[in-house]
Amino acid sequence: EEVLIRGVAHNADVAKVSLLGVPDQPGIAGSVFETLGTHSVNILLIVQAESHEGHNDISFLVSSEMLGQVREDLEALADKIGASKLLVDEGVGTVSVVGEGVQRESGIAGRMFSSLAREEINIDLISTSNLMISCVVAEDSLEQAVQAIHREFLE
Amino acid sequence: EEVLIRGVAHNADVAKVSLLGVPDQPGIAGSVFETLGTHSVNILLIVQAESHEGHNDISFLVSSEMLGQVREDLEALADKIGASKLLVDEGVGTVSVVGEGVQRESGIAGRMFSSLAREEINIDLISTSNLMISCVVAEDSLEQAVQAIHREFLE
Ligand SMILES: C[C@@H](O)[C@H](N)C(=O)O
Ligand SMILES: C[C@@H](O)[C@H](N)C(=O)O
Repeated sequence: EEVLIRGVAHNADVAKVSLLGVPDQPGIAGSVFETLGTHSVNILLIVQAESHEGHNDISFLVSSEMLGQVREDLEALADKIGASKLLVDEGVGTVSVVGEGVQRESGIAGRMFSSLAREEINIDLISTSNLMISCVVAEDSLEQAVQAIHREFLE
Repeated sequence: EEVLIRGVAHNADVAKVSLLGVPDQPGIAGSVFETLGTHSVNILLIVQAESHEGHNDISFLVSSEMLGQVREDLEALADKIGASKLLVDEGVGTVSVVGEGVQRESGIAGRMFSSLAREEINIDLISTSNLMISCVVAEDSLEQAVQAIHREFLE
């Protein structure tokens, strides 16, 4: 069953927030996002990968214009949950391949990631669902990233 | 604009594969998934979060029945890309909240994660898209996790 790639999406107006070294215990992730929920923060991506020695990192993207509003709250939140560090990076962007079942075929992810590699663009974060494979890359590389992925899938 | 939660999905027939300590350089992610692509491996989730000191971890889920077929290849792959460790965990499952725009509202993620926390279920991996928030938890906790999230959103 062939996967149809419907499009390539991208977003430059995002900022990455990473809470590093949070305790890997029930309630931590809930606390982070309930707090953000009270500020009606628009969240564009959440990734959490493998924990290490009782700690983990939680990364998420917010719209750039929203970052200013929540920055102080993020500092307080980082303290509250016991994060070892709060990292905020406004110089990022997302590029995504969209289509029904995209993540099923590992070949599609491979082609997407390799097309970025050929441009020497480093992949910062990766998040997928059945409809979309998203990569976070440096904002300065975003346009080049979008073109490379467009060439790979839509030409 | 209210987000409509359409459903709670889950999958117990998955195995987690994590490549730990891979070089954080262009081409690594491409190499992993192109290799898996040659084996027609069905990938159900890919997450990569923040890198540390020039290295990162890449985690993905494969269907349980497929794990046997690819296990040797995974060992070879881990060596090829210079991973410090290959971790395979068959005792996991996924639970997801599905609905248009779910990740936009941080409150929804907060409620989902907190409902797991109240059951003292630890969240292993998190991946989101505009349509779905997915958590990987221990397979032994999956049924309880699904019920808790169902109660939170659909009752
Ligand atoms: C790190 C964080 O996700 C934690 N494991 C939790 O369940 O909340
Ligand atoms: C770690 C891996 O994702 C690497 N940054 C790459 O671009 O392939």
